[in-house]
Amino acid sequence: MLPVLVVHGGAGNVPRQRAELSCAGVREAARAGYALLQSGRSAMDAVVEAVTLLENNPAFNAGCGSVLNEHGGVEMDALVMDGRTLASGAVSAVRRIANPVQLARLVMEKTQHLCLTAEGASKFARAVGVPEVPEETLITDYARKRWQRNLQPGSNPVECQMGKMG
Amino acid sequence: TVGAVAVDSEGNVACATSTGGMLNKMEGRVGDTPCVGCGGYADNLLGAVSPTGHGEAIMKVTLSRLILFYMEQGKTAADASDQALAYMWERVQGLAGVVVVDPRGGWAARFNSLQMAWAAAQNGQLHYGLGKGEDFTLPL
Repeated sequence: MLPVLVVHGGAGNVPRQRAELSCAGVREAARAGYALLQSGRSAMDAVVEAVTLLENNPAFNAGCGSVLNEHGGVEMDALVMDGRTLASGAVSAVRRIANPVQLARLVMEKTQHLCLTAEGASKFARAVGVPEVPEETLITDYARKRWQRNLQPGSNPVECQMGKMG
Repeated sequence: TVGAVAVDSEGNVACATSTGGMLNKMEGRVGDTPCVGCGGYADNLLGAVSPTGHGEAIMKVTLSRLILFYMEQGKTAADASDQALAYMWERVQGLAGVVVVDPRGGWAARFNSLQMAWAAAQNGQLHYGLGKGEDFTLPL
């Protein structure tokens, strides 16, 4: 079996000035996840490592760099699934967590549930020792500018983020 | 949104997806990402999928599971992805992208949006792209 790892950094319309940042970010994440596969680690370890790197990269809309909600806050979602057993874990509307994908994995491994949401997810994070981070550390200038631009009357946030058909 | 799929040396598959959601979303809005079958799916018998795109559209067609359903019918990862994205566009005018692996190590990165940053590592080579039809390669 030849191991393989494939990552994405989001669909839509990437501004020209961020294109190389995005490409460099996905290349770095793919290399890191693949290195784990080559050392014999599991597919689950590899995808969580790759997504953690992408969450930590402010060029992408997850973790640090997340888009903002209508109130200017960060609410994040994440999911993991293991093809061996169909085990799965997820978090939704979670705040002040640097790496929601790691919290989703803990939901899979340490609870009987598939998804924890909002304040319940935060309580679970505290219970399993996942530290909270200041929300400001997840917000980039780029995300704040896009949020402000799309508060204007007549703006179309979905089209702004997704662009048009390719 | 960011995501990853993988097959390890024992033939096990997995997926992971993470997102900040949609720009200027309502407080409390949850999209496809945390929903099994929508924001990802992994089954050693079929493969693994991680999507990105318009979450409400992805949920309406359960995009990840739909791709694996097409693969179960014998389509390749790329053909199954294209068929599912076309179905989503026809039914709900949704834009999205996906990364997909099958248990034998076949893979695909497909999208119907303008762009999707993606990269794939296998057998000493790193493939990557951003725009339609791009597939650049580097040695790992």
